[in-house]
Amino acid sequence: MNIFRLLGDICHLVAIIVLLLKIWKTRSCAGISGKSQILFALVYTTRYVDLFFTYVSLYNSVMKVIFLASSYATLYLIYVKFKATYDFNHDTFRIEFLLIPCVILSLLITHDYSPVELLWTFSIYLEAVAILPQLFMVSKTGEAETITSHYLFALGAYRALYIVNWIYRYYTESFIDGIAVVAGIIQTILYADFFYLYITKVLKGKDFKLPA
Amino acid sequence: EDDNTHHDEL
Repeated sequence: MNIFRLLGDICHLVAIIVLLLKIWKTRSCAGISGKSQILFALVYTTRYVDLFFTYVSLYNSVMKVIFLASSYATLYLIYVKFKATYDFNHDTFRIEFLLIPCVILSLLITHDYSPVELLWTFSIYLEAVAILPQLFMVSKTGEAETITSHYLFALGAYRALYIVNWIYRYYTESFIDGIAVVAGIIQTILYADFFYLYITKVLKGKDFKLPA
Repeated sequence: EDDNTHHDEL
């Protein structure tokens, strides 16, 4: 463990909690893409299948449980409890166009063809693009609630910090996982446009609105 | 064993 990865995990946790609080406090999931949340739940489910038979550390197991529980709780809030506030008209990204390429790619490029490893690889590729429905929805509505922009910033920062963690691990442990690094870089690049808007607008107290 | 198949990151 290193400070970059710890900060990354904390950002990730903050993002998930901010989203849950936003929906719970405002009793509304307006502006939130349920499809992205479905993809995230799928990412954690396929990545943490080893939760019950591979023990890395208490921290690792606890965080996995938190990520799994919170992602399904978010799905429950969006699709059950506050279903009436779900903006399905704007949440129209075709997630099969993400799922199918990720399945194919995880069969073509993977470290190992064991079921657990294939699921892990699939989850890495899927996580890289899981935010697209949300970014697509923000681009369609042209704006996002400030709290939602904080959620997106924290979520983007988490994987950006993981890139720093991989650089650190490369130089200190000569550890490198090409699949995770390439997917992580793509994932972070997808946030670039959002990061720019967030820093130039939200941090200056303005609303998060895309230039018309 | 290829250490990549033992993922210690979240």
